Amino acid sequence: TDDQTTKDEL
Amino acid sequence: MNMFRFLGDMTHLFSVLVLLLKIHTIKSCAGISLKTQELYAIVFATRYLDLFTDYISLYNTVMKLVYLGSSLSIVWYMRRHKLVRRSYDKDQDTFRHHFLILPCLILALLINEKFTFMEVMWAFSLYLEAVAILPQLVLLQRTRNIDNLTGQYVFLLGAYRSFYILNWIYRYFTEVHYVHWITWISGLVQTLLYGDFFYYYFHSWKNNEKLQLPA
Repeated sequence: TDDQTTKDEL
Repeated sequence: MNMFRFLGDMTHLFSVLVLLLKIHTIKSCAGISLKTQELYAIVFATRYLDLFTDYISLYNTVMKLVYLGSSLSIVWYMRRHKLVRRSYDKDQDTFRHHFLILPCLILALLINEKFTFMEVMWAFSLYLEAVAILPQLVLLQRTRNIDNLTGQYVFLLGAYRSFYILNWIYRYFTEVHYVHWITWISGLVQTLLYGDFFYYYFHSWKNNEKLQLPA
């Protein structure tokens, strides 16, 4: 899923 | 955003500010490894390529800019500033950090979440961050005496990744499908590298003596 690859951590 | 991750980001931010404060006020970078600072600048540059493509939150964007700006200015200070660069002992800071970059790049090409430029760069930045502290730890072993600010800097840097490990455990149990093996393993390796430094740091802090690393 797309949110898997969205990096929300710094 | 959970408390562990926020504490981790603040600790990381504080470690960079401590370093900038030291260099800016006493105009000295004695005991600081330029190689580690250069590696961190590469870590942030390759990690935050999505700065203008993916907007996560204002906090996320601001923190990325602060990390990029501070790491680049520290490198600039140590390379260009006429006073600061004089205090850089380059003959002690001899770790061949280029030998770290290539293996991390090859590993990122082999192990990544998706074989795209962004994902490979992201994996590369995580592998590189895990080992970026090595030149600094080698320099500390060599110079033996660690001034307070440098000791605090390395300690805070280790603490930040320890908080992140708690954050990953928390997210694993609270979020469905939250699995990032690349991040977790790199973060664990990174924290383990600080292990012996932490031991001597706590030891000296407990006995209230000057921090000395064994030869």
